[in-house]
Amino acid sequence: EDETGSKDEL
Amino acid sequence: VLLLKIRATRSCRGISLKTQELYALVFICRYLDLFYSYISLYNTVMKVTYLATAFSIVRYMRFDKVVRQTYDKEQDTFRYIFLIAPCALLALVLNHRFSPTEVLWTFSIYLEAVAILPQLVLMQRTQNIDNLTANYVALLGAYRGFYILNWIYRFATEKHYRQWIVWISGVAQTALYADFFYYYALCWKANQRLQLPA
Repeated sequence: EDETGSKDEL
Repeated sequence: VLLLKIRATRSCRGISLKTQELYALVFICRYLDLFYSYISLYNTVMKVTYLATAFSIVRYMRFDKVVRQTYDKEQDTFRYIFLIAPCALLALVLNHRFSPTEVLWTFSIYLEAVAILPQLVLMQRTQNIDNLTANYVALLGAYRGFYILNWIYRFATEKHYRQWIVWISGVAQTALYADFFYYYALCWKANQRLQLPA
């Protein structure tokens, strides 16, 4: 599990 | 806004090439995920837009016959290494996962926070800051500043939304603009052209 979460910000 | 200034006035007077090249580097390191992850059409379009505009600005400032003559190299003296080296070191130590793409992504977050410094230093040395330059820097500062509101909202509404590295860097980045915003607001209120104290 990637603890940074999805990188949906720019 | 910056491309508009450069294209309309055929000049990049008052703009730091160092800051622009640092932004290009920031976008390259951060948007490597264009190759392996997809979030939304909007997200992809904006990433490509940021990369394209950043490179276009650098191309104008470095290679356009007319525009490059208006670049004040002697005043734009901030050293790349003073920003890149600490950010690279910090990214190697403080990251979520020690992988090439994750470290580069983290590096881009740290570097973006301080990339405005050469521009701020250059503006302090500039006697007549034109309105487009002042507005460009104000918009750039406001851009990450508004993210803070969004982060608060998302933290309250989303379960697993924890991005300490992004949050701290974003707040630091916005704080670097505090002094600039102060004088920007003062001059705006007085309807005067922006001037920064030396």
